[in-house]
Amino acid sequence: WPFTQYHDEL
Amino acid sequence: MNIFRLAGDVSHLVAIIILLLKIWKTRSCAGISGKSQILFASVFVTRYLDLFTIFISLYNSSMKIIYISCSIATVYLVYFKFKATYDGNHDTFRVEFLVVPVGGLSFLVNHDFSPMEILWTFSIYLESVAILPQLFMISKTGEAETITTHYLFFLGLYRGLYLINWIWRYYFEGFFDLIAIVAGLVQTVLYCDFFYLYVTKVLKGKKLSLPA
Repeated sequence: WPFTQYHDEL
Repeated sequence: MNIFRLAGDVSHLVAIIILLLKIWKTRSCAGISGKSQILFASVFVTRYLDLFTIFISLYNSSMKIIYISCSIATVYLVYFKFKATYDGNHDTFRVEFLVVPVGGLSFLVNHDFSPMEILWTFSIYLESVAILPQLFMISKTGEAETITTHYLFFLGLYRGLYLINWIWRYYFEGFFDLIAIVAGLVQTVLYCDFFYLYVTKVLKGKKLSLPA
């Protein structure tokens, strides 16, 4: 399950 | 940042501005679902809380602030300034049928069980279905003003372009966010029926009206 540290999209 | 992502953001911005200008210039929000607009404003507010926690770029922060302000301004115009023109009798979609399941799902399926991440997930799920009250309203009245259909077109185009952006990012950056992709797919599919009517009717100069 991919965990993204932060969301860089709008 | 690739061209599809940029075009998606611009398309999203165009949609929001078209709606604001339509309401402002005609001094009327007839045919616009206030419920969808409240949902979109909630989407932006719950998603962009990271404005206070991380800085990604000037572009990122400014767009977030513009989206939030415009969506709140739209809600204000519909429910306060031009409330007399708001077509509440036709805006009868039961929003709790969207918000409750979406809220539950964001607790169950998320990247990380933290308040910020759950709110982000909630906003992603909610955005995918937030247009339903508007589409329901159009199906009820059987027609939409041409300018409203342009708004819907750019709003649908935005998530479609993001889908291409995600394919791009997967190949070139190894970036892969399953939650955003699945929700984005659902969101885009919901517009397909509308896209068909837009191309076959509105682009040929006809008003969008549904058969009785």
